[in-house]
Amino acid sequence: EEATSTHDEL
Amino acid sequence: MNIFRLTADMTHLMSVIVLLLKIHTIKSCAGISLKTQELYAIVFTCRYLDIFTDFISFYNTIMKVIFLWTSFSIVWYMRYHKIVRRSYDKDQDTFRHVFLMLPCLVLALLINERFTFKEVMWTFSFYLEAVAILPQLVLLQRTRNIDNLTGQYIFLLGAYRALYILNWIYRYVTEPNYVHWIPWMSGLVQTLLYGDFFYYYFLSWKNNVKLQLPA
Repeated sequence: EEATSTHDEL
Repeated sequence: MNIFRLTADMTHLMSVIVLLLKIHTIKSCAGISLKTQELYAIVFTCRYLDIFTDFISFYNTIMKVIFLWTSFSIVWYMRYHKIVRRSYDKDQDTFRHVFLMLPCLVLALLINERFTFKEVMWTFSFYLEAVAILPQLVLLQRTRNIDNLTGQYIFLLGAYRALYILNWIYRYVTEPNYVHWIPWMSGLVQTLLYGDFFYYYFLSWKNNVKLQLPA
């Protein structure tokens, strides 16, 4: 999935 | 993942461990605001709604579980543990945290990256985390005695967000079109709120005296 859609930080 | 973010997450984890150690070993939560702990449990719940839907990495999932489990454990200890709850001074910890939650929710409904339930909840968690420390800082002003563990807990909790700002600067510089104004602004406000605490914490460390916040 493209980075913007999921938040990869805690 | 970069060194700033890893250090930030470890600092955040350390703050939670310091608090759990204090509560679990000396069975005391003196000087700790239950309101702030409840706000943090809400922050993690709203932020990690995607824990089962979006798998980022094992690290990400494990850390989410740890933060959820520890934040709810701390609230449980302070509310229901027969010994710990006795050291909670509820008549000092009177901050009406619902007055923090409502504006954050309204703001999240107005300013967000995408108007979906999960996204609004994620945004709400950032706005709420920015102000979640307020009941704790108010309680510190009221209770004169700030024991070392409480001081260390708050210091680590503030330091983790300051490190996240370094992470965001690093990612903005190194990753093309990495722009997230909502965490950035919230994180900045959150770190600034610790400003005077950091100042007095540094003074107490430099002069080797007990941490005292001015009334």
